[in-house]
Amino acid sequence: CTEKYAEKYYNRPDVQKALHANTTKIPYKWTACSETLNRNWNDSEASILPVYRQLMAAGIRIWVFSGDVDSVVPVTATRYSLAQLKLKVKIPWYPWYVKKQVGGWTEVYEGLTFATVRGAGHEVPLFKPRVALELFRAFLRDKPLSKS
Amino acid sequence: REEEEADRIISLPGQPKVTFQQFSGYVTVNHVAGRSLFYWLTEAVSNPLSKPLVIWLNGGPGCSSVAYGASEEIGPFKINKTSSGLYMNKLSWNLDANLLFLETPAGVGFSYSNTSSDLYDTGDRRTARDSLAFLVHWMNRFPRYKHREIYITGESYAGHYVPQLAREILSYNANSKHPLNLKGIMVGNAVTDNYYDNLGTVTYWWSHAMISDKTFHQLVNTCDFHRAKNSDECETLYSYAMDKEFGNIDQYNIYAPPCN
Repeated sequence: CTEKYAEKYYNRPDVQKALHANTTKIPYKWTACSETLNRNWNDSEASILPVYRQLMAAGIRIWVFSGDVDSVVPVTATRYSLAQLKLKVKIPWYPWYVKKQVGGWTEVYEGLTFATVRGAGHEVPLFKPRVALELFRAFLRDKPLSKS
Repeated sequence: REEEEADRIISLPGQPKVTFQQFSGYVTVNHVAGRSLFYWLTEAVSNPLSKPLVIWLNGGPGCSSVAYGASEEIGPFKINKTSSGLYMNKLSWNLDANLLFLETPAGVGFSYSNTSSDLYDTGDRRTARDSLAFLVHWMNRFPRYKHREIYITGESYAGHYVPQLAREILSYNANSKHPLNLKGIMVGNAVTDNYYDNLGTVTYWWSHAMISDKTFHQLVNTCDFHRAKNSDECETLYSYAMDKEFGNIDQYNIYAPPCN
């Protein structure tokens, strides 16, 4: 329920002053999510896969991860989608490790790295902060995730 | 220099003492409509000048606010239970990078538009365009980041925002004398493809024993997963699955109880 803490903290005048926020006195409270925007979203691309192809062609590094206890955008959804890219496998499927524990599974393709994060929900760094930090570090270094 | 200094955060209420710098404020992305996006930069704990710039976007759509990434995932602070103050996140990603949290599009969090109709007709396209405009103008306020390595990261519906902003940057770079040094993107539990996401989602529900065989087959046979908007029959099935068969769980973390 940590989202509730944010709803209180970011509506405090002293916090908004310190953040130089809400300087124009926005006529509604700060909220974590805008229901208005969410219900009136105007345009949404049916598939992002063509964008991935453009980015790969331009040499942009692409990593995709998935917390495997999320059921909103679950790991099977991501795997079905990425499978449509039909990428060549560079390093076949293997478990990756953080501090001698399985962090998840990963596969490295030409142009994209996919990794699951074991036991993490939708907000992976919230549920598995240390594993997420190791994933982030490997992404920045562009190195495959550790096998032990 | 003055604009940067005006955005400097001295200290947030209830914040522990820190050594890294932080800045926050607004960048106008559309003068005609009066749209301004709010950002919060928390620089790296050590050697910020040699560390990359990592932009973090949350999803929704409409939820890319500092409530998530910044305050409960990768940011340096977490909010305590009484919202009276902050405590340190020892595994913050600003151990390795300068983190730029962006509330986008206008209407999210502290980001606003002076044209109220903007909240009723924003979508992927405007969000990507405004986020690019933000980044270009922001770089003028923080010129030390102009040639820095940039990574864009995020989760959920930011599975749209992140690649779309990257695509905007590629287009901008093609015509700019000062290209942005975009190196990579990373997305988590990312909305990617309507059809395969939907098919994969109901398959996950079934393979994790969250729904019955009957409901699974009805969903697969009734719903057209290509459509962004479900038919009424399909919608009824989804509601039955979530309300009657999932039961009392947190869909974002299926082995935990829901937040009451």
